[in-house]
Amino acid sequence: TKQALEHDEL
Amino acid sequence: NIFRAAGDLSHLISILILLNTIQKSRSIAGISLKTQILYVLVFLTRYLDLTYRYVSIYNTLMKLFFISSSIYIVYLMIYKFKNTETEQIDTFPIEYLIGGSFILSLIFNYKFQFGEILWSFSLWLESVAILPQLFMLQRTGEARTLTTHYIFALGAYRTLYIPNWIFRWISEGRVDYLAIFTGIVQTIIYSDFFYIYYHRVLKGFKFELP
Repeated sequence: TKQALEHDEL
Repeated sequence: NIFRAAGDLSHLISILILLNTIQKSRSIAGISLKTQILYVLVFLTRYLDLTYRYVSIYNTLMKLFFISSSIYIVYLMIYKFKNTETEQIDTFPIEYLIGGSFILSLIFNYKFQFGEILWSFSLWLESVAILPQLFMLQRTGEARTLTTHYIFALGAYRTLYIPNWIFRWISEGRVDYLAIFTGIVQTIIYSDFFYIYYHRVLKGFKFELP
């Protein structure tokens, strides 16, 4: 799994 | 995916319901200014990343909408339709929510960087931002139906994000632990409200606390 650093959600 | 789309739509609708309620009734009775101020903080700390991070035109427009509409609502509440009666029952101590979220954001973040700490802070704060509003409902014991629709739509947004995260975990292998944990906390805080909303408002009764 990759950690969600890109923050593409609202 | 469908959950994300429905969640965002629900978020958008909640703001439109609130704006419409205030404009039409020309009153902010029963709406917590403290919750609205917390949302301004949430949106500013989370969405100011649009100045240095580009995701998509959709993402940018939504962020701009949430920042500007939340500030506009606070403006309406303080200057245009000031309501001292409502203010007097809006007594939740939000400094604890802000302070607690700040401490949690220092402990739990993806990187100890300014932008990441702000992002984490906004997630924690959002999870508890509705508390002053729910507290006010509890004190008055009832609410205007439109106000309950607003709170429901706002709560549905984060609740719908939960299946969205499960979907993304399966399809992309993407896991945002912070968002998931705070999203679940937020949904738990709403659960009591959801229950009453379902049993009373949707069946045509007034929103009254048992």
